[in-house]
Amino acid sequence: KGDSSTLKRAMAVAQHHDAVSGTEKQHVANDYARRLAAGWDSCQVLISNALASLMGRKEHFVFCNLLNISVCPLTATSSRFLVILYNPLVRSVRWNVRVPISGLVYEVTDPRGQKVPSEVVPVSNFTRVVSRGQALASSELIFQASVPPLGFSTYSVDKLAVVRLPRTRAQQELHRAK
Amino acid sequence: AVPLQIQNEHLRVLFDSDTGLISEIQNLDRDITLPITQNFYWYNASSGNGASSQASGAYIFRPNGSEPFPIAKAVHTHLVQNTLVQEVYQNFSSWCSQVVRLYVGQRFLELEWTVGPIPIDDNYGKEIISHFKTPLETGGLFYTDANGREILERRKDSRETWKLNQTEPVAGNYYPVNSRIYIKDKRIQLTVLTDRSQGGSSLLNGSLELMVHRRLLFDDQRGVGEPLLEFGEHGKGLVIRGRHLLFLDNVEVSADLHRLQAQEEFMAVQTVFSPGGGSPYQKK
Repeated sequence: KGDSSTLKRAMAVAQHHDAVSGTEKQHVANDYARRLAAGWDSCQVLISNALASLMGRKEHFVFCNLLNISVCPLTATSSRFLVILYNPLVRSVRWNVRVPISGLVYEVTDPRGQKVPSEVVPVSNFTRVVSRGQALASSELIFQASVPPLGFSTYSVDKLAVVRLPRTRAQQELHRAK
Repeated sequence: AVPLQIQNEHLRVLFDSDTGLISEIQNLDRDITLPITQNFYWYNASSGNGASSQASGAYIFRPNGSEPFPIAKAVHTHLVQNTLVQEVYQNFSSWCSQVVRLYVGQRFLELEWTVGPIPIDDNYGKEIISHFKTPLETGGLFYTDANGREILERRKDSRETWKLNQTEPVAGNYYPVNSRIYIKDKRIQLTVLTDRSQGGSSLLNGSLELMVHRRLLFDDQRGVGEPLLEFGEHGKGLVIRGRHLLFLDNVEVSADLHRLQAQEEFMAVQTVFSPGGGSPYQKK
């Protein structure tokens, strides 16, 4: 059962005590973090239920809380996955999606099945350091998504096999010369 | 010798070929060019002095001098140039880095900074700022928001309703920045959207600064009883990653841009993943 009241309570406690400003002892800061994490855990169930209801499909929804440091075990290890984007605004938005991945070539399709331009960029060394070995991803997949007002879009991502093309005649000559 | 640059349909950003720092931003739609230098600095946190025993701490920001120290005068840069996104990676030190990013179609410049763990081996508490220097004639005025609602005009070394005796030249001019801060002259406005509440100020004409992180060695005697050391999960201090979004435009149209973008930042799209292959679901 999804429940947002745990997070509401944790947020209320945190705001009342200025929790984010550091004006508390370290062990109290740890307790605030624990309360917020527990609140977000139960909110994830709530969001999963809401998305299942909106989509008419019950999926195994995964929330990657460390996307900002390129950590998401599902996307980094899967050859096929869905990216579901929910827009809480009353106007449509274009959103730049960055997904941690470990392959080289991917195909992204929008909700209508049309291919979407995408790019793969390497994860920076700094991100590797700050993720402290949690990052299974070597790169990030980037694409632009469009999300309707107060609604969601589902993009599917497929990892493509890298086909080694036969050498051209010029490349053969170069190889032989080397 | 060719200056590094990134560009989309709306903005062009140039980097100094000697220092690797941002040196100029151009708004291509309005033909606006603003020389700008952005760098990270640190204020040395006060442990108390002859004027007052007050140390910088969790409640109190009190640097022991008005001049911040640059974390690096020149940075190592690395350019990633693609069709959808162009990024310049700037490495300021082993604990401070930044990605300067432009997505296709985007009307703002994104600065994604990573700061920490702040080193304290030298026994100096440090308050880290991102600092922007421009030639804008701002007349000591800058603007900060109040919880994303009313934008308030701030005047250096001044208060609107009483005669101020300024005793803290830096901290006394710092104001809360809940979502945005800007400076402007008669024509041009430089706006920075933050992704979290920070302290900010404009201490010199045309400058703008935001405090992004701090790590302190002394308690400020306001009740916590511990210095703001931020051990974090690994006992070495916290690493913070955040974003600043920069808008450069005419004064007249800037609000249209930063207000709409702020909505997208603070009511952000929720991203959820799924391996797929789910089953049909009905509410009943």
